[in-house]
Amino acid sequence: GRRRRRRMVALLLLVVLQVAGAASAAALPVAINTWAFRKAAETAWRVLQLGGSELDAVEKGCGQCEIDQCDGSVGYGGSPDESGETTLDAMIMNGNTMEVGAVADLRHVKNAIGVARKVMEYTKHTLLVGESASLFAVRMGFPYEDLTTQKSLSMYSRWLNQSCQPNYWKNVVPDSSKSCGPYKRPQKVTYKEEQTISQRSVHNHD
Amino acid sequence: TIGMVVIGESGTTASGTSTNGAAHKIPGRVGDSPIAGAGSYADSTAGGAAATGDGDIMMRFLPSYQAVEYMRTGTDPTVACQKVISRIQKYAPKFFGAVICANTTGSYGAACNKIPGFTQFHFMVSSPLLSQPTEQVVDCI
Repeated sequence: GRRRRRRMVALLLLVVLQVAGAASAAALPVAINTWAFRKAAETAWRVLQLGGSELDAVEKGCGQCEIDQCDGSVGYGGSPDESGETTLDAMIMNGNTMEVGAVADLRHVKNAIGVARKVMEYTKHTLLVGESASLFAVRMGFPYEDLTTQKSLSMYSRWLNQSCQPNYWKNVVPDSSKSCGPYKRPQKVTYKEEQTISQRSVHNHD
Repeated sequence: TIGMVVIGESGTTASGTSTNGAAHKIPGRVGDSPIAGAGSYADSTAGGAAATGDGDIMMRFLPSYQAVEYMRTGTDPTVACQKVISRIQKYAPKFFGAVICANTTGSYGAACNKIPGFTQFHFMVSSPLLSQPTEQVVDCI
C-alpha cells in the first residue's frame, strides 16, 4: 500500500512539474529583441500593456533604440560610411497580412522605423531607398536633419588616420588593406580569396 | 542593430529592425536589416524571427524566413534558431551573427555562431511569466 501511495505521489509530482514546465516555457503576449537593449524592450512591453498593437510595440520599441542610439549601432550618429555619413536601414512586418514597409540607405531622417511603417501604411511598395526615401519621409512629416554627431565624426577621422582600415573593398588598386581610396579595378585582376574572419563585432553589426 | 519580434495574445505576430549598418561601409551599401526574411520575418500562422550580425553574409541565407519555416513545421524556437545558424556555418564558419525566434504559442529562443570574442549572445524577453523585461543569455554554437 505504501509503495502504491509513493508511486501515486511521484506520478502526481511528475504531472505538476510537466504542467509548470510547459507554462514557464510559453505564455502570450511575448516580445523579444536582439541584444540587451532594455529600454527598447520596456518601451515595446509598455505599448502592449497599454493596449497598443503588436506593430505599435515593434515600431515604438525599435524607435526607442533609435533615440537612445543603442550601442552606437542603431540610429543617428553611428557607423559612418566611407564618406563619413550615417545612413539608416529599417523594416517592419505585419504577420497577419504579410505587409512589409522598409527603408534602406535612408539619409537625414532619424526615425527610420517610423518611416518604414509609413511605407507600409501609405504606399503599395515594400522598400524605398536613399535620398528618395528621405523625400518620402519629409512628405510624411518627418524632419530632415543632420545625422552626424561629434562621435561619428571622430570615428570617421580615426578611420581616415588609420589608412581607412578596416574597409570592404577587395581586388582593387591601390591595395585596400593598406591605403585609402579612391580605388579602381586593376589592369590585371588577381582575385584574393574572400576574407574569412568577419570585421564585424558587437559594436559594428547589422 | 535592433531586431524585434512581438506576438500578441491571439498569436498576431509583428517584427521589425532598425540599424545604422556597418561602420565604414561603401556608400550605398545596405545590409540584411531592411530585407524581409533576412533581417526579420513574421507570420502569424507560425511565429517570428530576427537576425543580427554580419548582414553581408546573413542576408544571403534568409535566416529569419528559414527560422519561421522551421517553426511552422513544429520545430522548437531554440532549435529553429540553431538550425539556421548551422546552415550558415557550413558556408561561412567564422561569420558573426545571431538569431532570435518565437512561435505563436509564446515559446522563444536564440542561437549564435561562436567565434573568438563572441561566445554568448544577450537578448531581451518580455512575457507575463516575467515580472519585467528580462535579459537572457545563450551560449553560441
